[in-house]
Amino acid sequence: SGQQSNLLSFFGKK
Amino acid sequence: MLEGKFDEASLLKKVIDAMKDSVKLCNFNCTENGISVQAIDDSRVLLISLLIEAGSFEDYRCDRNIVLGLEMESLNKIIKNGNASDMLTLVAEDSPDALNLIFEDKRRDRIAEYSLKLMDIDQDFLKIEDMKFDAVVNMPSAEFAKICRDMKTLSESLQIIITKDSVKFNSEGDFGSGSVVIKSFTDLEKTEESVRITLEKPINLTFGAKYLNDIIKSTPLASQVTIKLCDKQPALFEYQLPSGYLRFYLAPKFED
Repeated sequence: SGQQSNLLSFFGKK
Repeated sequence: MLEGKFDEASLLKKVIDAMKDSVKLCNFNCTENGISVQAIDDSRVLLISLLIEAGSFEDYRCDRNIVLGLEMESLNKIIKNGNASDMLTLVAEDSPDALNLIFEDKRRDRIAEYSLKLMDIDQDFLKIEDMKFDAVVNMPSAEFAKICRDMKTLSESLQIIITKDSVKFNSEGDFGSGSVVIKSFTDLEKTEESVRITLEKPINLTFGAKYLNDIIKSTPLASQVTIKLCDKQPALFEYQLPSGYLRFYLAPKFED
C-alpha cells in the first residue's frame, strides 16, 4: 500500500 | 556546568517515553536557553525534534554548551525509577563523561541519585528549512491517538484527506476498510476538546501506521496535537510542552 519515502530526500544534511 | 531542576520528574518521564521506541541514541544539546534534541529513526522516515526551554525548569543554568550523548533505553530505565511527582535535577560537568540524575521526594527526606554514562554519538543532522504547509489541524491528542490505533488494526497505511471543514482518516486493509471523519468544532468551555482546521489547499496524503502509532506515545504530554500538512511533503506533528515542544516530521508514502 504505497512506497515509503525517506526524509533524506526532503531535507539536506547539515 | 549544567544544572536543570524540574519541579516534577513527570515531564521528562513523558518525553523519554514518547521518544524511546523511535530512536535509540540521541545527543541532548544543552545551552543557556535550554535542552534540544534532533534525532532520526534508523529507517530515516521519522525525525524527532525536542526543545525543552529553560522556562520548563524550576531552576536552570548552563554556563557552556554541553552535548550529552544518551542511550535512550538506559536513560528510560533510570527515569522510571523516579516517581512522577519527585523533583528531578539533571547535573553534568563541562566536559562530562556522565549525566547525574537526582530525584527528591517532596514530602519525605528521600534522595535518589543516579549516574548515566555518556556516549559519543555521530548522528546525521538534517537541515529543516521553514516549511510551508497547506493545512493545519488542531485536535484533541487523545482522539488522534484513538484514530491511529483503530485504523492500524486494518492496514499498515493511513490516509489523511482534508477538505474545507473536515478531516478524514481512511484505512484500506486486506479484510476490510474503515474511516473516521472529524469536523471543525469549538468547545468554549473545554477548549482542549476543540477541532480547528485551517486549509489553504485540500490534502490527500498517506503515512505508515507504524510511525503514527509511535508518534501518539506523546499523547500524555499535551491535550492537543497540531498536525501540519503539505502536498508531497513530510508532515509535522507537534505536542506543546509548558515551554517548548516535541515535534515529529514524518515522510509520506507515495503510490507505487
